[in-house]
Amino acid sequence: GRIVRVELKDFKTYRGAQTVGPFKPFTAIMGPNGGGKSNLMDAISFVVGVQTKHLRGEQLRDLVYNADGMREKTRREALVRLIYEPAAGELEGVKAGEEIEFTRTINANGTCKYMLQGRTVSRDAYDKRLRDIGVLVRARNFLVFQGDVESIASKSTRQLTQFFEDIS
Amino acid sequence: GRIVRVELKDFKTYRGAQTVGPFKPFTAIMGPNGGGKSNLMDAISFVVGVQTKHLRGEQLRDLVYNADGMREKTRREALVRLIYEPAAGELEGVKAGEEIEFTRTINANGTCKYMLQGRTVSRDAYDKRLRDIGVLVRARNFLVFQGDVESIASKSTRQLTQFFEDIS
Amino acid sequence: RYEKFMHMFEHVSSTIEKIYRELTKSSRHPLGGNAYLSLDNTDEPYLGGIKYNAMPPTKRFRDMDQLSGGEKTVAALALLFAIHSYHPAPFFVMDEVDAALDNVNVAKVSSYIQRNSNNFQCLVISLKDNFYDQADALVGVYREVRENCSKTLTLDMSLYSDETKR
Amino acid sequence: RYEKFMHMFEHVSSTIEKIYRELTKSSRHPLGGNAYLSLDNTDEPYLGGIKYNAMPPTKRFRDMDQLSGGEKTVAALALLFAIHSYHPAPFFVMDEVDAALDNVNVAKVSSYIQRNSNNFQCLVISLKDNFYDQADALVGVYREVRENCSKTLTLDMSLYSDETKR
Ligand SMILES: Nc1ncnc2c1ncn2[C@@H]1O[C@H](COP(=O)(O)OP(=O)(O)OP(=O)(O)O)[C@@H](O)[C@H]1O
Ligand SMILES: Nc1ncnc2c1ncn2[C@@H]1O[C@H](COP(=O)(O)OP(=O)(O)OP(=O)(O)O)[C@@H](O)[C@H]1O
Ligand SMILES: [Mg+2]
Ligand SMILES: [Mg+2]
Repeated sequence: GRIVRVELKDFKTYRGAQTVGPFKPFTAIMGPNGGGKSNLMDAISFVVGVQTKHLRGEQLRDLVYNADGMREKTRREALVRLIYEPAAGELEGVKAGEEIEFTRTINANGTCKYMLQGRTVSRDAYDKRLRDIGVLVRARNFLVFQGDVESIASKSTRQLTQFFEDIS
Repeated sequence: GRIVRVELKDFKTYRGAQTVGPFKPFTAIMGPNGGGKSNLMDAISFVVGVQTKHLRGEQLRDLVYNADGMREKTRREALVRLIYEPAAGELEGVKAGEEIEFTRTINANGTCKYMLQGRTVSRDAYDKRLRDIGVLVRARNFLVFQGDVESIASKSTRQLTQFFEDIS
Repeated sequence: RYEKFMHMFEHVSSTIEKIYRELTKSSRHPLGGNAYLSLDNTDEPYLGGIKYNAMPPTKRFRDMDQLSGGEKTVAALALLFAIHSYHPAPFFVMDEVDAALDNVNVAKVSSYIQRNSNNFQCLVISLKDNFYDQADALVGVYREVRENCSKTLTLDMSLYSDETKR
Repeated sequence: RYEKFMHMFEHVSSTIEKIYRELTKSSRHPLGGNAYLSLDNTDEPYLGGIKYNAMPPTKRFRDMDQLSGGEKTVAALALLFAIHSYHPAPFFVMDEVDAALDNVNVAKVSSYIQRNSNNFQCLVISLKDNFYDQADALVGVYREVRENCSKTLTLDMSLYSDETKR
């Protein structure tokens, strides 16, 4: 399967409702320094459940759009929705061409909700659905954040074992 | 003043006697990955007295050419010489256009020697001459090693104070 | 636990050799470089460490810290792709992994991704045009100064024939 | 001790504003960005910390770790140049400082260096051709495979007129 598009609302520098995509098998993201490229990767990481500390934030509220300094006055909510199209036969009960929606939101008081196809579900049910499509969030073996690549080759032998244990 | 050229002998990947230069006010160093660009910067850092641990080596012997694995058999010696041309009136007793030679070597048993104009001198005398031309080795405020630049902006407030103390 | 760990280790260790060779081979060095993994503790591997070694073509065995910035990046990408192939997630997101690569290595990595993008979808953030000129789609991210926020534009590259791409 | 420290602090703090502005100004934002240093402990500054803040043009105050990779690099270079100007060493060596910079910022940094290379000599290692096309001399480093070592070639760019440089 593959990501078809990503919908964002007030996530980091993405103000208001925006749709990014469609994504193809090999999609390149380009643009000037400080434009918001890494913030887009943070949005994809956020919606699959990666912790805020890996998204250059200390608390969930840091991920909500606040470029105008109105942080306290207008308690905005943030949302990221990932639209995924499974390959034929990848998931039981899902016909090829059908889309699955993974949604994660941050509401006004800084707590987050998980939704599948628009219905609120528990974190466990959400993670299980992600595992069904092969996304193991804990391992993060499919995300390489800015600046991390070189340090991967010099990981200590212990760290490498830990990395393997997380995945196997 | 400025660096006119650098002479190397068996330093890291620079086998045998080689001369690099002449250098101009703005000189760019380019070339493929793994070619030896950072090794050239290590040579310049070495000759002004920077410690081996900042030059990707654990002991001085690591800086001597050993690409052919003959490390033990042919106990090579390494040498780097920096040819510096002071500006008019920069140094007492030195006419404009005269060159000053700073030389540092590593001999067969892994100890190093410092030379000014070809004569062996003490480390203190060498450092003093470097200070005369404005090179403060301890501060390293004129060297930016590969990969370090981004971390400089996120130095902790304590580290910045230390950096200032070293230089002032 | 032992079974699971060794199953993964054997898979990654055989895959990494192939991928590193593919990422480092060239017309001058058709065989590419050598990469392999080794275990500190073969009885209870999850208690010991795993050593990773990569040797660029024509270079002999050295510690990984002795490699140059670009050589380390290529070795790291080979390891990442090998680990990913064990439990392949459907997509991969990489943020400026090509920062330390010269043009030759950028072209090698980007054509490796192009060749494998049918097995797993790749989203790659890059500042180098010779990385994204092999992509199927381009997402341009820019800052809309008046509204003080980011906006995006998407270009489907398959609509352009090879001539206009140049 | 207090005198010396404060003398340096005042010099760097006033210089950094000028340099950061010069590195970030453009035709769209002629005033550039804002950068300044502040002391935690004004009585005995060497006992407290020094806080550095840089704000790119049109962006409001934020923590330095919220800046993007490229924004951080520009802020770091401004600090380095400001500190260097206090006790200027006759030369500066920089190894791939442009790795995270987009083409616009590469051109800004490289022309800043070009403009200041009469005050201090700059040796810059770079993989990007729009960094070194403003240089006075090019040193090409390559690996001589047969001899298993590095070699260099030097090109004096002032011999070429502007046409051939293209
Ligand atoms: N919650 C937020 N609301 C608004 N702006 C934010 C928020 N969090 C971070 N930012 C801003 O986002 C910008 C960084 O964007 P990002 O890191 O995505 O840039 P980038 O395109 O990756 O740039 P580079 O090419 O330099 O890596 C910063 O200027 C930062 O101030
Ligand atoms: N003492 C030594 N003798 C011989 N070779 C050495 C020695 N020390 C390091 N090397 C080799 O030097 C090479 C690294 O060179 P260097 O770091 O200068 O490359 P670079 O041109 O900076 O590349 P990049 O663009 O990737 O940063 C490595 O392949 C390493 O094995
Ligand atoms: Mg970024
Ligand atoms: Mg290098």
